[in-house]
Amino acid sequence: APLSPSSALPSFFMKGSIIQLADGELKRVEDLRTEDFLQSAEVSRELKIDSSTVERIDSSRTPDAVIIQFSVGEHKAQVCVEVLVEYPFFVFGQGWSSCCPDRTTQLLALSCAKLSVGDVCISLTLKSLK
Amino acid sequence: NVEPRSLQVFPWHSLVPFLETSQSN
Repeated sequence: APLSPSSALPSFFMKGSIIQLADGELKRVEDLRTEDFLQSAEVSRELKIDSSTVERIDSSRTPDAVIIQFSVGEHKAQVCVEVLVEYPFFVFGQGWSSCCPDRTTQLLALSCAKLSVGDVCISLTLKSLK
Repeated sequence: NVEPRSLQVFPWHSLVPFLETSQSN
């Protein structure tokens, strides 16, 4: 079953939010790049980056929500998440993307691309899962 | 006068989803 979406987006997605990378460097959320996540995961003892490819995007019974099916990691495990249409994901080499970029920009002031089937998002998993 | 506000800092790993696949080798 997909995860239930929360009613509001976390405040750290708001443009201007200060994010601390694993090496201590501070960046604004809108300035983050793929390398920042990759380098932070390298430093982390517990977390590693997985590639999660968008397989499907379906409408949800929940208003303003969608169900996104990802193919996660080298084993292509199928994971569904239910999120608000404005929820931003970070796409490799592209940056923040959401199912409804206009709404994301309206609510968070965060510039977004349109999240589409085939996009490869950054996700996290535990390094100890071996 | 503008009062200084404490700056809230969020960890990088809050921003991307944790998609646990329960996959084991």
